[in-house]
Amino acid sequence: IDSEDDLLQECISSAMPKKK
Amino acid sequence: PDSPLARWAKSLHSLLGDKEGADLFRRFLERQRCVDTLDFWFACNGFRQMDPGDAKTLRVAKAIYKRYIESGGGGTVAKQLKPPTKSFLRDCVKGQRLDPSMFDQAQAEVQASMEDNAYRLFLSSDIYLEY
Repeated sequence: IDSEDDLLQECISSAMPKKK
Repeated sequence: PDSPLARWAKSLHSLLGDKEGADLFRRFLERQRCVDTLDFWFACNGFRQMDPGDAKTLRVAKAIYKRYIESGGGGTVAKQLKPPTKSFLRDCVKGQRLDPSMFDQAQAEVQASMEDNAYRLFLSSDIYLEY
């Protein structure tokens, strides 16, 4: 099971702009 | 005229929508010791895209609340939020009332503060001017 920090980091990363 | 620097100077949104711009702004905020505000801003966007019916979504809402809002001592995000915004979010999380837009108001308050402070400082910082 993912830790709280991992979930938060995943959520942040999902919203970050990707390299064009 | 359409250099990255010119685009980033247009608005905070155009800066944060660009990978290099967002990375540079992050480096600037790390120096200012307020990178939490940027992470929170992205976390709000990420949360909005999650499925409210997924059990993971509640865990993420709790994690965002705990990390950025509840933190008693010196949270840079918590300091920028109005008391009613914080109590609204506390009620949402404790009452497990999830909505994709629940962090919108908090995000808007943090964004306004970033635009007035960190973003303006960034546009005249060494890190930006030397890019």
